[in-house]
Amino acid sequence: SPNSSLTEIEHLTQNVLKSYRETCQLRLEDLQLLRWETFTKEEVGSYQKKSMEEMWERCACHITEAIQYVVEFAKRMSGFMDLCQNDQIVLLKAGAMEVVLVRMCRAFNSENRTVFFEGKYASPELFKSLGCNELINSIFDFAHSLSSLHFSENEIALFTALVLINSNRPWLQEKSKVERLQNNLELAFKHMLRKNHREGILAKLPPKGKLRNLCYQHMEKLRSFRQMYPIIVHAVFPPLYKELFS
Amino acid sequence: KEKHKILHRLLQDSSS
Repeated sequence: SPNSSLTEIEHLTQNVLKSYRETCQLRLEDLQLLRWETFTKEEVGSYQKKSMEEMWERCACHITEAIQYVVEFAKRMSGFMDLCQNDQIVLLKAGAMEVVLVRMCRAFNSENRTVFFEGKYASPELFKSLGCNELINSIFDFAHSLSSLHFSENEIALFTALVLINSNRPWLQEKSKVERLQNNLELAFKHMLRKNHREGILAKLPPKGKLRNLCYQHMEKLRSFRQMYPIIVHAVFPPLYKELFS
Repeated sequence: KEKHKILHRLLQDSSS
């Protein structure tokens, strides 16, 4: 944007990095420390024996918790709270889960294809009782491909800000305001990559449709689950989860 | 607004 000075972009960068650091939920050092701490065969077996309802409820709670951190990230990002409330909600409703999926690559060990879950690293088989192997595998594949980019924490911060601030989301009321913030974030992201000689990753970033598709698959799976267990969803699933996904 | 009351509340809560 010709109207944004380098100082403005630098301020935005610092603000996004700070907001991210304050809301990243799990510290990278802790995740790295536990990287080879995997569930035993017996523990995996006991997860696999859990009922579908229990496993769904657990995962819904974890997703909701992760999303609350993303909401907090958005709130601390300069410019986000200046958007009208309709647009804040549109962006979070469409983008919060996408950000959670990107953040997940920090908690993913691509060397043994496991993800941090309830204190240890878990392979896709652990989630068998959810009854959505295809979705779980797609999410693991996605985390694997993102891991290969070796994102730094600063890169994740700016990239996830851009996942959230997307002026192409339907139902925005002040599209141009979102567009301006998005343009500035793009400048900030590219500026940082240039500074660190990391522009090469730009061509390797996941296409926007990939994240959208994973979120769509998740909502479809929830729909099927809800048809089987409407009372469980109604009575025990976190209200924020239901508000966002059903 | 009613449809997204929890998001509304989270966004308005300045203490979080």
